[in-house]
Amino acid sequence: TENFVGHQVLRIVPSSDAELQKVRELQELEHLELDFWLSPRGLGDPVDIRVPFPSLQPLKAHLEANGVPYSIMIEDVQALVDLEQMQMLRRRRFVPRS
Amino acid sequence: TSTFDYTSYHTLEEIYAFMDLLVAENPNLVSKLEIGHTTENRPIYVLKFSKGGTNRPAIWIDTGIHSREWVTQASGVWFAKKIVQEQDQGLANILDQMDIFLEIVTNPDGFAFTHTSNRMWRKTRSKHSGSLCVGVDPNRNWDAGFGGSGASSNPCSETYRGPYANSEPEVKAIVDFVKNHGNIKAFISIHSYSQLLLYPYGYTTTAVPDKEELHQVAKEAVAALSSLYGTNYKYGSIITTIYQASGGTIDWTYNQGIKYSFTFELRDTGRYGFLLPASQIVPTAQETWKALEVIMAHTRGHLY
Repeated sequence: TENFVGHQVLRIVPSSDAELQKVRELQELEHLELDFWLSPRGLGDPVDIRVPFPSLQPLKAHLEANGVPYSIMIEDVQALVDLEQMQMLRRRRFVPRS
Repeated sequence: TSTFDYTSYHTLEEIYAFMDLLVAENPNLVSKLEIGHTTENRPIYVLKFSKGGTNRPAIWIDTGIHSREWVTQASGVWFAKKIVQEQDQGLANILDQMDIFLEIVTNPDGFAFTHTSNRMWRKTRSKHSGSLCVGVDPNRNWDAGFGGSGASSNPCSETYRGPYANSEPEVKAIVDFVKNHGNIKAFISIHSYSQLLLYPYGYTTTAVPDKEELHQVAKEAVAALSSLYGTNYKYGSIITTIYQASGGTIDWTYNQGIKYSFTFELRDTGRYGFLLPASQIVPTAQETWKALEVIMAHTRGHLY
């Protein structure tokens, strides 16, 4: 099973055409293996990107160097996936067999 | 199905078992149709809600075409139960005149893969000769602006359009069903997330002839949705509201003559994305249902 330990989801809300362009350019950087949960749309529209751990540092450095502000929407993707799994298992134990 | 846990996410097997139970409990209203098989040979099921008659005007709702958008399949399960237990006159009026088709797991292979191997999987699980990567984006594979910008020709991309239109059996199954039925009047494809209600087109900036009416219906549907929990939605055509997307589902259905073609992007409170906590399944389904009621009632009142 694929795991997402250390992956984070960053949220960028482009507030200028320059920022929007910078974010669009990220989509071409295939080696970073970015997973765009919300793709770039327009100014003010959030862009959410799941970033594998090895790409976190280079990407954050790139955004900061280009003055593109970002926030961390999900600190640790694996933690949320684990929580989801645990909830499902717990619910399954109590479901009365029909 | 009264003991089924609607407040939790479920596996493909559990959802298929739920569907069988719902049919068994409501033999005069619900039936299960098999419209095809997936790449990995899983059956593709559609629930039909009908009070009788043949080939009546119909409403189509699908969830889960992008497999990782789990809140959509979970909402589809909730909608199915809602339709059989709802006593309100609005739904009764609709079912007096129309059938409802509900495809809860529109991408079974991808959904199974999110439970067993990769929670973030979005596409189908097809393997096309000559490509390194697996899967096609089933919302770029329809014969509407297919191959245009707004989809990728790279098989490893999340928005890979596929080698040709309808290459994916999950898409072809719906195409054949819609063409054979011939009397579907509304087609609603449900995605998540980002709180949008969209109508065609996505592949071109040309406005659809029915833009005014669709915009008005979307406005009323969003108002009904937001009235429950205040969830803010934007609405408009795909290309003006999000971005250009070619080969999309509702562009094809609209071009087939299904005027009331809409896509939802369900809620996320902006903190979890696709990993929306299970505690938000029912509120999400409830608010979405209010918008669906508006669209279904408008369709019934404006049959064409």
